[in-house]
Amino acid sequence: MLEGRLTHASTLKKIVEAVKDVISEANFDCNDSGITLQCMDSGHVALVLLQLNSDGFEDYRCDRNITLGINFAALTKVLKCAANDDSLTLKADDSGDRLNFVFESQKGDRVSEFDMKLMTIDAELLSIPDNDYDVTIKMSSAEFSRICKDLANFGETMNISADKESVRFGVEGDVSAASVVLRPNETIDEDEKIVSTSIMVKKETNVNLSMKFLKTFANSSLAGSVTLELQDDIPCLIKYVFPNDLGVLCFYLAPKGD
Amino acid sequence: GLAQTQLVNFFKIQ
Repeated sequence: MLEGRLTHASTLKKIVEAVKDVISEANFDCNDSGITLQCMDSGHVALVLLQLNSDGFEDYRCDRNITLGINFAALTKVLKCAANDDSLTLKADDSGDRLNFVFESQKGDRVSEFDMKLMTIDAELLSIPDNDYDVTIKMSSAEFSRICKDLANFGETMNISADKESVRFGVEGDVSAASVVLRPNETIDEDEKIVSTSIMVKKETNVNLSMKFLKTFANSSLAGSVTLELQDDIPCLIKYVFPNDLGVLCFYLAPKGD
Repeated sequence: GLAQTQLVNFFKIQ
């Protein structure tokens, strides 16, 4: 049986919001150490990898491994009913044919409950090796989102090139071209948190990526910062780390090439 | 334009 309680239902809401345009259904694999989801888009170009650690839950117990096959349209409907500061308790028995959601207001004066039918999903899983990428860029997620939004109007392919001093995001369209260059810096945002751009380069890198997917993966609500891992001719990794050791949401995107 | 590759060209199927 699985039982997990998140202090904020909004955590799961944001995750589902961020991936629902890429995947329509996926298996949540639950075990003692947490919940994992791996799923590709229908074109097998992009992959979503979600890892939620049991330690990041307020309460968590899973005494037997269970796979929960979830339809994201149904899940979105359920999560829409949660207020942002509600807590969320997830429950499933060992049969794995239903998932139960309980949202509870902070004051405990409102409790809502939803039951969702699960499905059997035959998914192809990929082995993703740990890679030491040539380029690691850490930046504000709002900045990354702004760059993708701005440049998406100019063309379908984003070229990202990085050297030791800077990273350049560029697009060449039919009638116009656009680029944004970022250099390492440190600024203070409105919450007085330090937002820095750091660029670590072992080897100069130049990759071409689908603008449509990048725009979807650029998401400022998931975490304050985002990490981009790049290397010539291999899929790029876009990573969001959740606070309080809850886990990570990774997007892998295959490059464009000749 | 450039051709889009697929992830299976880079990662093995489990």
